[in-house]
Amino acid sequence: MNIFRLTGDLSHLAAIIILLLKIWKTRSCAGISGKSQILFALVFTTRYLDLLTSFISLYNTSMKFIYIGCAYATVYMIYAKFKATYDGNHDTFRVEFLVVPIGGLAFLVNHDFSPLEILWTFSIYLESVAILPQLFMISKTGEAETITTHYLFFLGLYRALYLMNWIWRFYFEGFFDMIAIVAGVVQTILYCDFFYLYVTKVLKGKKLSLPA
Amino acid sequence: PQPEGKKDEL
Repeated sequence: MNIFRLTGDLSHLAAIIILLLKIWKTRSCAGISGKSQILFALVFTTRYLDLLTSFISLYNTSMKFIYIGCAYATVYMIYAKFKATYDGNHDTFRVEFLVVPIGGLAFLVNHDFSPLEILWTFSIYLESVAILPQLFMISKTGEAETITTHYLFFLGLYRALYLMNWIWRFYFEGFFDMIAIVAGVVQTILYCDFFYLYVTKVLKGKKLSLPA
Repeated sequence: PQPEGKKDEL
């Protein structure tokens, strides 16, 4: 464990909690893409199946349960509890165009052709594009609530910190995982446009609205 | 390659 991975995990946890609290406190999921949240729940489910097979540490296990629990709670609140506030007309990204090719890619490019490894690879690839429905929805509505932009900021920051963690681990431990690194770079690049708007607008107290 | 084949990252 290093400072980049720890702050990355805490940033990820902060994002997940911010979203959960936003929906719970405002009793509304307006502006939130339910499709992205379904993809994140799928990412955690396919990645954390090793909860059943191996124990790494109390931190590792507890964080996995928290991520999975929060992801499903968020999906439940969007599609069941506060369904009336779900903006389905703007959440129209065709996720099947993501899931199917990524499923195929996970079979072709992986470290080991075993079920757990292929599912892990699928989850790494899927996570890199899972935010697309949310970014697409914001481009369609032309704006985002400020709390939603904080959620996106911490979510984007977490994988950027993981990139630094991988540099650290390569230098100090000789560890690297090319699949995770390439997917992590793609994932972080997808946030660049948002990061620019966040820094130039939201941090200056303005509302995030498009076109910029 | 993963250390001792385990995935220790979240």
